[in-house]
Amino acid sequence: FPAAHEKEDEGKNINLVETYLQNFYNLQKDHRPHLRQGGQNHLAEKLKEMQEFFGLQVTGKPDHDTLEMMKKPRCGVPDVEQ
Amino acid sequence: YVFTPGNPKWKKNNLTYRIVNYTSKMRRTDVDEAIQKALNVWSSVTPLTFQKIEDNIADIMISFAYRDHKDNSPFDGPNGLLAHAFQPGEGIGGDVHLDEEETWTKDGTGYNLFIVVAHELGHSLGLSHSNDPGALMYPTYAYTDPKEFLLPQDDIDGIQAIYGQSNDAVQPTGPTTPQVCDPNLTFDAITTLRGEMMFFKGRYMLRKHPERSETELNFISLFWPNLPSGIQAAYENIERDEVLLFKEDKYWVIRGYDIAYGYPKPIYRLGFPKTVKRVNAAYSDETTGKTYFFVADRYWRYDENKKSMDHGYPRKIIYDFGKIGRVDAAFQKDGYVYFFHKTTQFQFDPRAKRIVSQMKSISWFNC
Repeated sequence: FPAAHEKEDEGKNINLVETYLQNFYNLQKDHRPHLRQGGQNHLAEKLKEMQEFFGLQVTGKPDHDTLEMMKKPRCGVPDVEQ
Repeated sequence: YVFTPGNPKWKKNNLTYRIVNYTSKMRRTDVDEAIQKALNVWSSVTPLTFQKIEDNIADIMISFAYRDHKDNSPFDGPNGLLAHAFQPGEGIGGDVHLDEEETWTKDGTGYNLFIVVAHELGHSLGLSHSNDPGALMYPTYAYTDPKEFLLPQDDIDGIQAIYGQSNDAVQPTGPTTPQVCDPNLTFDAITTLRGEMMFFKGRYMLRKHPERSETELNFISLFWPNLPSGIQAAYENIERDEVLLFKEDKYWVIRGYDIAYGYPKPIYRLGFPKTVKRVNAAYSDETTGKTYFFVADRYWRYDENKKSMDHGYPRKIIYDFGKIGRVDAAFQKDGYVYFFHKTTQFQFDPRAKRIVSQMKSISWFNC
């Protein structure tokens, strides 16, 4: 059961991750076209930056704890300089 | 704490604010009070003053807005983004915008307006987000009872680095966030909870799952918004799947995320004499059904089946448990009882009736 469910979440989650990193960690939007092909490293770097800021395990991957943190209600001011 | 890049700050200490409009979710007087209290969080630790004006342009304009409200940072409806604010400066500088589609409240339901405005005002004064999870300037929302709110030390240090100290003779200080591997860490109370361990400290709870190496730090209010901070004793009744939490002369019964109906109740209904004002520590022996309460240098024994205190108590702790001093916290795990006294932890074998080992208080955290 969980595996299939996760598959569907993955698509939804990548949107959450990208939007979060664009809003708060200065992930450039114009990179979006190759985010899915070649820009993953850039996104992974931003993800590491966010994980480090929140004291999460720095994996560069949108793991469970990271997604939970991204879903928390929060202030709209970015965490890093835009 | 982190300064806003470029270190913007107000060039004057006497600032003005104006509440441009009001949310429909709260009474106007409650909104006024919440904002006044939020401003006082910062004015009480700096030379800053805030004067309310009713019209014209104030330094800090506070307003509730919907979705796209023409500042290139649209809101997103309920939850998610709650509010934002602008760094010190002319025009939009210093202004606070709150998402009108949130459920603003003055208690622990929805989003507490005081807490959110106090955070945003930190931005209005030149602070950015802090990565201290206990700081007011931490980016995610965390409820604290406004009546118990104390500006954390991280935020005091940050705002005073910008504007200097308050003019009060006595400088205010704030709570610090517990660091799990701090050798000086002591605990208010400890209990097991469905196989995990909960260490209570101030308004925090350190949560340790036996299968995970890292320890989670959460606010008590994250799980139980109606519980106070500063829990003084706790124990788990495994058979009933309940945790009992004690503070001063009251106790609560917790079942998972729920606080049992009708609590808190006075501790005297458990059989304590009126001379007992608070309980320091407690643990429950699952095999015997007996619960041990530690108060100052004595302890009581409670029979969970008879629901009454055993006769012949209180007794002196030193008589039956040895030289463990005053007990700050205690819990039982795998047949052993662990007593915490300041930064020392004693492992007691109830079968041999003696202390079998002594460790540091933070021994459970894989430091």
